Amino acid sequence: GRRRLLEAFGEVNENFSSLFGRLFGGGEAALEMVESDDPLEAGLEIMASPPGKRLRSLGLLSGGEQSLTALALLFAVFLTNPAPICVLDEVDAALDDINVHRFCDLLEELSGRARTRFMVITHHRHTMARMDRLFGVTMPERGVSRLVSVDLARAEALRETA
Amino acid sequence: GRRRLLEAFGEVNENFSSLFGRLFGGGEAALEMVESDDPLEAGLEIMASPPGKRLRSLGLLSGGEQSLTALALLFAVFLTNPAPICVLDEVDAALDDINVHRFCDLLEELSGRARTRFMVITHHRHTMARMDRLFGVTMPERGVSRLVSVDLARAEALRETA
Amino acid sequence: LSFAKMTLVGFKSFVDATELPIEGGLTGIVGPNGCGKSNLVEGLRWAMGETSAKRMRGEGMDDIIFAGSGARPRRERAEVSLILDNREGDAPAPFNHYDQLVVSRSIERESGTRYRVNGTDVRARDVQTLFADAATGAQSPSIVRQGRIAQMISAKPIERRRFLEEAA
Amino acid sequence: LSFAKMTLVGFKSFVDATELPIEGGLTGIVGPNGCGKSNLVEGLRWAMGETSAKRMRGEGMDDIIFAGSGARPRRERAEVSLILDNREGDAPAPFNHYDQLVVSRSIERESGTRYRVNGTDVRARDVQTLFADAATGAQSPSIVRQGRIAQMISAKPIERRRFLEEAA
Ligand SMILES: Nc1ncnc2c1ncn2[C@@H]1O[C@H](COP(=O)(O)OP(=O)(O)OP(=O)(O)O)[C@@H](O)[C@H]1O
Ligand SMILES: Nc1ncnc2c1ncn2[C@@H]1O[C@H](COP(=O)(O)OP(=O)(O)OP(=O)(O)O)[C@@H](O)[C@H]1O
Ligand SMILES: [Mg+2]
Ligand SMILES: [Mg+2]
Repeated sequence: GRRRLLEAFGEVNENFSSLFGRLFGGGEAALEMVESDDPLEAGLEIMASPPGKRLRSLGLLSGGEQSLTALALLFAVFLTNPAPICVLDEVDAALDDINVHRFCDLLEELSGRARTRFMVITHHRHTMARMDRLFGVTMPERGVSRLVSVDLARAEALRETA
Repeated sequence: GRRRLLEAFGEVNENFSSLFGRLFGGGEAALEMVESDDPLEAGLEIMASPPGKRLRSLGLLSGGEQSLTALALLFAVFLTNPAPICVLDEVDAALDDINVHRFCDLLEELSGRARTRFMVITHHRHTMARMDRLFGVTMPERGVSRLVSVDLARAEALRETA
Repeated sequence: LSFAKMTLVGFKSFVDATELPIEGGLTGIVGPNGCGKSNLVEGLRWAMGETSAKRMRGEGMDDIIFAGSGARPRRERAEVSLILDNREGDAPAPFNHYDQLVVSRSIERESGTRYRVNGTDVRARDVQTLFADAATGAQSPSIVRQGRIAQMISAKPIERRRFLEEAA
Repeated sequence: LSFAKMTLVGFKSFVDATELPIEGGLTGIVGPNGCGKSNLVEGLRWAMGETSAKRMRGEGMDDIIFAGSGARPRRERAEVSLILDNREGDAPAPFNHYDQLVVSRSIERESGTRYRVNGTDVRARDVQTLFADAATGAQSPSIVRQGRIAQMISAKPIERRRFLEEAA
């Protein structure tokens, strides 16, 4: 129990540090056990420093930096047991354009490496541009959803109609 | 104490219903006191139905619908005591393009009516396009912020550089 | 084991029969607020054996059946199917010999849920186990619901450790 | 009473003297993640008398002073000023007769905060009252911090009622 948790912690921490470095193009991050020496009682603190910035706990970073760090942790856990399908519902909401591209670089690599099929729900124009294909959801009739295949040019128009 | 809270509730509720209708282009919403008959003990539930949809509590709406509804409540409170300055930090993160325009229509009206000066922090291209002026924040030197005046065309380039 | 497609009918706003192909690489899903994107995610989790109506923004499990809208009357029944490719043969027994698995869940108002694999009735637990063994499932950390990232950020240290525990 | 501009120096990432005009209508503030936009919001709240370092993502109040970066050494002092237009004469006494109010807050490491209005030392409470009477201030519901909307949505009914109470 305790030993298994410590092993999981070690593996996730290692993945987390390396994924953080990839998503931020540098910098350092690590998980820390706090409030108890017993891993089954302890809490988990997230320490992170984007490139050129001091190491601080997650709560002190900017909104977009927090999002990107949380994504590094999410995929750190993912890598310990890769799933055949990964669904991401608007996880890029707080990211600027540069960070969206870094995030999509990572998704491409994970889908290649782990052969995971990704479903990415987004409002972000730059995320859409990085997808292999796009499906649009509309409501041509009130309250009734309809799924359509779209190419990127049509997606622009699709997103902007209610 | 109790009476003042009930009066505030009444005024906010009225503003909320009307602002909801404006932001959604129809539909109905209302605040409800729950869990106690005593207003000083009760909780506040938010009931909302976007146009063509059934009345349900806030937690059951879509992400963007929840955001827009919360904004209606925020400005409902605002209207009871309009401030000379209103600062909105990325409140449009979950909104699609149509809803961003409805949100900006409301800001325009409030700034005219209440003479409130609005500062709107955003990553949304369509929000930027509705502003009277834009300031960009960059970090030309690591960890050092710099404020510059921008026109909309330059904003596009600005948002996309780190 | 890999996912090939999902079909839905009568499920929330997807009242008409809908087919979502699940192909390799990155698939984007786009559309305005409230049009049904997150409903697709919930359809997937429901078909994999999600047991909590609350986790699907409902009060009771019948809430996932199309409730009616505009000119359309409400439905009495909903069904979501997941079509899986098992040519690698790694699905658990007793399904390991099929090339394709059709995992179906249906619900009828006031009369409950029914699970089937390739037409044969199975228990909820069989479906949950099938997906858990394939490193997925309704509670899988790789199904990231809207708002989950914000929740991870604001979580207290103890809650974060639990997140790690569940993944371990 | 209306806001005309804000100036900052040594405040978080705004180490160099910076002036932000506050004009009528809608002013947009844009830029990449982590570039300092939310720091401007915290500068405004700090100048209006924010008392909690935690509410400004710090551990102690000295955390708002520029901590150093790259080639730049840390600063020992930070100052933020708000320039207010009082030609309508509605500022509270003893400031009501000025056409313009310059409300300044400065902090020096290990030696604490100082508030001034038009050069005269005042107490924190005087500044907080000045802004509260003008229907604004560090805790004003019209200063909507990043993440506040998500927090309002996920708030429990009792927390929401408290939000209403504070506004009443
Ligand atoms: N049982 C049901 N019957 C009919 N419609 C339903 C049912 N349950 C939910 N809906 C509708 O589905 C819509 C919600 O869709 P969903 O949450 O998928 O939106 P979304 O595309 O994710 O939007 P956003 O971009 O705002 O997150 C709501 O309009 C809701 O009224
Ligand atoms: N005392 C300080 N000294 C120097 N830099 C600081 C200090 N406090 C915070 N910072 C820096 O300010 C930056 C945070 O800026 P801020 O939160 O304003 O970003 P933002 O533009 O709002 O980004 P986002 O779009 O992600 O919300 C961080 O990089 C942080 O390192
Ligand atoms: Mg959604
Ligand atoms: Mg910010």
